[in-house]
Amino acid sequence: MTRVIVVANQKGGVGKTTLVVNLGAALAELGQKVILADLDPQSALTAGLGFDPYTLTRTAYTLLTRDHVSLASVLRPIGDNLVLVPGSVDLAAVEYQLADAPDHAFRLRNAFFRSRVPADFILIDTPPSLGMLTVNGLVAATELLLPVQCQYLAMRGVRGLLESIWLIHERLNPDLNLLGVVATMYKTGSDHSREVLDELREVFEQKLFDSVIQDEDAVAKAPVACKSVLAYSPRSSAAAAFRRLAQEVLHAQ
Amino acid sequence: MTRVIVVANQKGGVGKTTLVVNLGAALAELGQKVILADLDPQSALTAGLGFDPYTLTRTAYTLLTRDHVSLASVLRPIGDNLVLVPGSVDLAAVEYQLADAPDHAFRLRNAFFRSRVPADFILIDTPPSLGMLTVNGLVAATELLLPVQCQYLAMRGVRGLLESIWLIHERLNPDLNLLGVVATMYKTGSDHSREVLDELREVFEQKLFDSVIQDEDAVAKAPVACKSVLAYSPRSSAAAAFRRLAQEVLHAQ
Ligand SMILES: Nc1ncnc2c1ncn2[C@@H]1O[C@H](COP(=O)(O)OP(=O)(O)OP(=O)(O)O)[C@@H](O)[C@H]1O
Ligand SMILES: Nc1ncnc2c1ncn2[C@@H]1O[C@H](COP(=O)(O)OP(=O)(O)OP(=O)(O)O)[C@@H](O)[C@H]1O
Ligand SMILES: [Mg+2]
Ligand SMILES: [Mg+2]
Repeated sequence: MTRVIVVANQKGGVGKTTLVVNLGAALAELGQKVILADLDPQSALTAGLGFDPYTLTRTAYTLLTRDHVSLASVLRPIGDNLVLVPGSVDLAAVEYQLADAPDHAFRLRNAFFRSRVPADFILIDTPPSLGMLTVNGLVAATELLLPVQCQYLAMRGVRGLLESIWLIHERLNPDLNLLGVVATMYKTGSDHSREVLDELREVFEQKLFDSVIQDEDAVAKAPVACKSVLAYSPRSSAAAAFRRLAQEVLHAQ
Repeated sequence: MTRVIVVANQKGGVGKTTLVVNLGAALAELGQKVILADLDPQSALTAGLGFDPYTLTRTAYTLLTRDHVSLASVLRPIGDNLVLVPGSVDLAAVEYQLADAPDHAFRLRNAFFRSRVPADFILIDTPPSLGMLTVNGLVAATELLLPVQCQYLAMRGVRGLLESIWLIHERLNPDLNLLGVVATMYKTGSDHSREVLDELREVFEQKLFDSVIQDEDAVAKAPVACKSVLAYSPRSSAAAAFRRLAQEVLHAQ
């Protein structure tokens, strides 16, 4: 049974893309078959793996806007047990293009249902908004993974997101559950980060993963080398944290 | 002559909102009359100044979607020489609501033209996307201020943004110029930040402001106190940097 996990948080720059590429790599390392899907018109996931979202054809855009496109036909290998549904700048047009389609929120979900691709995990990266692209991710998934930055005000957007999840759960996808919350960009030695982490623990309790992703240069440098941080800097604290998170995710269900 | 400056960068979490509130406060401190305008449905600028974007009426949303609404009727005082056009969660609907209006890119600009509010500066905060809200900001402005995070890959999105600026310049707003680039979230002691800053200097030359905004807890804590960092932590490096930036902006024209 494929676990379809959408990584969403409409606040910008909180570590969604970083979580998708690195959790994906860690699960693949454990022998899980993983598909990463890039739904963001800015396609940082895609670019950070060495592809050009300006020129690619056969992308998430094709999957969302054309009928009868198979998932298999858009997949690109990126490593052992790891394949990518690349994003494209064309995704920016999806809002308008799908507006009148009666199944506009179900395009990604239907594409997954049609496909015969065996995968243990599909991890979906989403843009910093609550528009049709993120909604497609939320409707296609059974689990939501919520990265929250260790900054004051991180909780603000979480309320809006959880309300949207609830609406989607009620009206479009009763299967969607909160898998958990991952604290990201934790600055060691910052009392600010410490206080936010404590508050996250209080609010989310067991739903907050033990693994905390620290702010570490290697994480930001890895995509420039077109690698996950596990490949780029295997002995970094971040690599260890993502590996630990993969174990937690495997056992969370 | 009012200088209308749009702060834009479609990448999330690069410091747009932080720049608007703190540069605005620094200009107001120098005696300039400043209007801050929040075009982001997430309305972090508005919330960080103590307002509730879920319940406010008379907001940027009203200004964009109704005819004959005066700028004066939506302004809220926030300090000496400082007023706010608040954002609202309703802004999320603007994309659809304005889609068929022939003047959809000009709504904000026309609202500014209609108004008789004397201001030296209008600073416009935009969401992390290149949709109709950011376009309204780019069309209403004469100057673009571009915050760029001191992270590898910061330059990626800048290319897409500059292409959009060029298109807007050609088709919608020939008055729009690049005021300059501000390096944000610089991590002292990080060779990574140093390298990115050097590259920004190389690429943007004189257009890169000398003032660099460092990563500093006080900046993230200030909005929780509903203050600018100048008010919250006047002796922080960040407060000094924003004050210096205000001087550079004043003399940049
Ligand atoms: N733990 C970390 N340490 C250092 N840098 C990080 C860390 N996590 C993410 N970053 C960097 O911060 C920036 C933002 O992260 P990322 O792109 O993953 O966030 P995002 O939520 O996907 O952003 P967006 O909303 O724009 O899609 C990137 O340059 C990334 O490399
Ligand atoms: N110099 C800084 N030092 C420390 N924290 C900062 C700094 N600049 C911004 N931040 C914090 O980083 C987060 C993102 O900044 P900000 O909201 O200004 O970015 P943004 O580009 O407006 O994001 P979005 O694209 O989501 O609108 C906020 O929590 C902010 O308080
Ligand atoms: Mg991302
Ligand atoms: Mg912002």
